[in-house]
Amino acid sequence: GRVTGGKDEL
Amino acid sequence: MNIFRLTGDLSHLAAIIILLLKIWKSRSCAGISGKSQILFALVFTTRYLDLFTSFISLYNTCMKLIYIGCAYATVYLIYAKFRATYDGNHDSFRVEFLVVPVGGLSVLINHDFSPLEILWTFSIYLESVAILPQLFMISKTGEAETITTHYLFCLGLYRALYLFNWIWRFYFEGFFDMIAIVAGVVQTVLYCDFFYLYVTKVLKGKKLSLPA
Repeated sequence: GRVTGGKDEL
Repeated sequence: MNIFRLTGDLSHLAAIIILLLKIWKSRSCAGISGKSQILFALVFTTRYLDLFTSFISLYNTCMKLIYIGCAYATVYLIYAKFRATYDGNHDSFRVEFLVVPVGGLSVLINHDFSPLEILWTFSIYLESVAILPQLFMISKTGEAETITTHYLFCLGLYRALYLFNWIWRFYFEGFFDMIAIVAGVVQTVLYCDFFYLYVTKVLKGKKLSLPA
């Protein structure tokens, strides 16, 4: 999965 | 979003609120490490800079803002409003021994050598060890108020639940983030000794005090 950029996890 | 992720976030939120309310209601931050709270404020600040660059969801944005706001409110209560009750003599952990190596590591091991990504990585590494000044303070004084142990339990539980979330996401979404997972394991392991004391003492109605 994509891990860089905006993060959906807090 | 899965159940582990949601309960993890709520556990994290509960921890933050418990600490704020404890300080506010007792008008005192005795037994609380201001250094750990500064580190958490730094963690949220460096992690949530993506608020300016990308929109994920209303939930995501609101939670990030709440976490940042509460972190700074907690620091304000400790170092300004209730400063007289702050136990600085026992809060003697040297944070530069955490921040400097973590800063170096985040520059060396990251997903992408860009400012935002390095700062995010820094926040992940720093969060994993940010509780150490608090645990150090408890080991130094040999005791913790029960409400403080509830705070620590919720805070530790949050990252443990995230571990289950990552297992879930790996199986059902093929998603994994090795940096978050390794740091999350380290973070959870640091709480294990405390979890043991919490279950064997606090849940049986005893105060958490360490043997001399």
